[in-house]
Amino acid sequence: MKKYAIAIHGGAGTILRHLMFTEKENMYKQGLQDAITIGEQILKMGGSSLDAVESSVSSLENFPLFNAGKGAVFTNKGTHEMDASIMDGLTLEAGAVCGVSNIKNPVQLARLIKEKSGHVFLSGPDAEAFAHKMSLPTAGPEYFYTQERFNQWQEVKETDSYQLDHTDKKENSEKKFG
Amino acid sequence: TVGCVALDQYGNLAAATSTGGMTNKRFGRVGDSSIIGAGTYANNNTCAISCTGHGEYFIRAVVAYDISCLMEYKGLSLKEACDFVVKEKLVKMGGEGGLIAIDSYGNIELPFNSAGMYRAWKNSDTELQIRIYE
Repeated sequence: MKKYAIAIHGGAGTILRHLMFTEKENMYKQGLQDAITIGEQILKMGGSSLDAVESSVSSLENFPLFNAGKGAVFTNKGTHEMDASIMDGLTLEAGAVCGVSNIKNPVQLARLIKEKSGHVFLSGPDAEAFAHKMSLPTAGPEYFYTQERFNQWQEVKETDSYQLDHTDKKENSEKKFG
Repeated sequence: TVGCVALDQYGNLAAATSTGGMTNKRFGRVGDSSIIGAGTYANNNTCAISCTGHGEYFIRAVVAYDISCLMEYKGLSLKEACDFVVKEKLVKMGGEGGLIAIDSYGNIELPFNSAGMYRAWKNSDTELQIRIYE
């Protein structure tokens, strides 16, 4: 068998170690293990790297503790706006989407944009219309709601601050200008 | 943010990234995850990359393509390119986060400059590894 390899991430930052309880740490690790196992099985059986990354990321999107798909964070308006992209190293073809609110697996939409839209990058409601045309699964706001992300939003919603995926500190919106 | 990079048995690389963005974001803000070359990139001649972190910095540093370019044009290894971009360039800019990367030989790098990064990796020769902190 020729060599294959796979790596996944579920975001950077992380809460302070002494605040990470064993039970929750195990849940995170289970989410990572499930996702990488799906991708690895595809590679082991001779499947493509493109199928592997799409499947692993879909699994991570379906896991509510990570900030994507089902566990997406709240915007200032209390909505969810999700972005995703995918790229094929053989052909350098790519697909990307931003600002979609009701697509269960935005990475699958990114792949369909790459393969079926004739474009590279679609955004917002019209990207959702393309997803509908492609018969991708959609869901209402209740699907994307998690209590933890809601609480995170409540802490900062009246401020100009925002937060990264896994953090106990607030960022000021001016910082990005360096 | 979540992401995945992979090398298949035919030597083809791929990368994907997906995110809900930042809590309390406004004005239709878009980060690096959906931007090819910033948060996601794959090229069979070099590597596949998926990033996570403070997107504005990753966009300005064109992180994913920068690593590929350092390998393709300057001859750096995957580790050298990743360490330079994440632990020197991004740190100097003030950008917090990390990335996962695989090259065409199956080497894996997972550098980050934040407190931790939720990550897992495996190749056909080694056991599955899962880590959160350093």
